[in-house]
Amino acid sequence: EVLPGDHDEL
Amino acid sequence: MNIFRFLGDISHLSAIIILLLKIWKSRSCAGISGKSQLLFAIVFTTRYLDLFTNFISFYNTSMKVVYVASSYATVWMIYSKFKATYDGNHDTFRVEFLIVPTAILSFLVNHDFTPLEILWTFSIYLESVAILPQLFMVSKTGEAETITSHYLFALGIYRTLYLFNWIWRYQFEEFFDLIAIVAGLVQTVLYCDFFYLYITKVLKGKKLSLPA
Repeated sequence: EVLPGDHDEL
Repeated sequence: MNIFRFLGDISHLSAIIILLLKIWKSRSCAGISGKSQLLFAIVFTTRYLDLFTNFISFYNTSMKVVYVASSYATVWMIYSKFKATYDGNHDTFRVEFLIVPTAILSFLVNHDFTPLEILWTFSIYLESVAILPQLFMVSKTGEAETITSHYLFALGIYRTLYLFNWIWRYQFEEFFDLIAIVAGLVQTVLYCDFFYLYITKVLKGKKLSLPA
């Protein structure tokens, strides 16, 4: 599950 | 980074450049929905607020800057520079019906109840429906210029490629983001009708016309 705030996609 | 995500970003960048050039060269924004472009400017603004605080890579930062700058430039051309050519009578989609539900949903369904995260979530939800005013305008005018259909195709393909990127990342990186995936699926489904028309008509040299 993605951690909040670490969105590495555009 | 994987090939699907890279091709997706290139397709997205191409769509943005195609639109910018179409309006700038023809000095006209006929057939272009200013509302959709406004929504895209909101999408990029709310999604890239961490532009200066969260450095991921040169590629990531430079693409974000290009996306934000070009979306504002496009809105400026439509509502200011070439506003005489803006076809407001056919650009009548009620954007509040897109902004309010996505804003509410971003408060209810998100990864973390913090301002940045809620704004990021809002931008993901809004992006999935931001093209509706444009598709509505094409259906209302009953046709679209060929360059506009190429713009829409590139824009639609970008999120379709991102779906493959998420499959790839789930498979090889144990990464998945359900919010982005569900919104990406909705976004891609909205283009299906257009994809069918584009492939059956525009690629055969015909003009894109919708049964009015």
